[in-house]
Amino acid sequence: GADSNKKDEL
Amino acid sequence: MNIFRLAGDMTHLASVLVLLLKIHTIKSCAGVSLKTQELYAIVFATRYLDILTSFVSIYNTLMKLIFLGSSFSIVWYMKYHKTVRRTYDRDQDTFRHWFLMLPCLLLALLIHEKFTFFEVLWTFSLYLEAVAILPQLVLLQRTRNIDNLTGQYIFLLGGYRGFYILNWIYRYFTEPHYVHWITWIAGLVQTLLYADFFYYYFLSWKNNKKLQLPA
Repeated sequence: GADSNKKDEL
Repeated sequence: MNIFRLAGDMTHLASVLVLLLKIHTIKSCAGVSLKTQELYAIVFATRYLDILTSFVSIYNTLMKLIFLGSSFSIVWYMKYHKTVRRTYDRDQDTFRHWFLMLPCLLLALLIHEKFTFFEVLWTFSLYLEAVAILPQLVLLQRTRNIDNLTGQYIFLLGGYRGFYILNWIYRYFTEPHYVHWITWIAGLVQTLLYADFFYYYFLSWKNNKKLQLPA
C-alpha cells in the first residue's frame, strides 16, 4: 500500500 | 522504529553536533572539508523535499529540521563567519565535488524506484550521501593528520551508516515486503568508504598514538 513505501527513514 | 535505527539517528545527530560545537566553540574549521559540508547540505535539501508534504512523525520532522539547520549552519560558518572562514584550508580542500554530483544525478535518472521528480532527487541524495565524505577523506590524506574532533566526526558519521545497515537487516527479517535495494547498496558503499578510515582510527586508538593516515 502507499504507506509501505512511505519514506519513514531519515 | 528499532534500536538500530534509533542508534543510527542518534550517532548521526552526534556527528553533526560535534562538528558544529567544534566550529562554534574554538571558532575554527581547520581540517574540515567545506566541500563535504556543502555536499551534505545538498544531500539533506534533496532528501527532505517532502518535509512539508508528507508527515511521518514528530520525531521524523524534528530530526529533518535539525539536520537541515545544522548542515547549512556549518556551511554558513565556514563560508561567511568572519573568524572561522579564515581558518578554512581552501588550497588543500580542492576536491572537484561538482564532479561527484553529476554522476550521482545521472545514476539517479537511470536507477530509481519511481521516475518522479521527488523520487529521482531522493535517489540522487542517497547516491550523493554515499560519496559525500570523499573530499573530507582526501583532505585528511593531504594534511596527513587529524585532530580529535574531526576524527570523532568521521567516526560517528561512519558509525551511523553502520547502524543503518543493521536496521535494514532487522527490517528485512521483521517486515514483509521491506526491500529497498537502492538504499541498501548505496548505504553499503558509503560504509565501505569509511572502512579503511576506521582501520587506521582503531590502530591509532590501540597504539594510543596520533592518527596518521598513510600517504
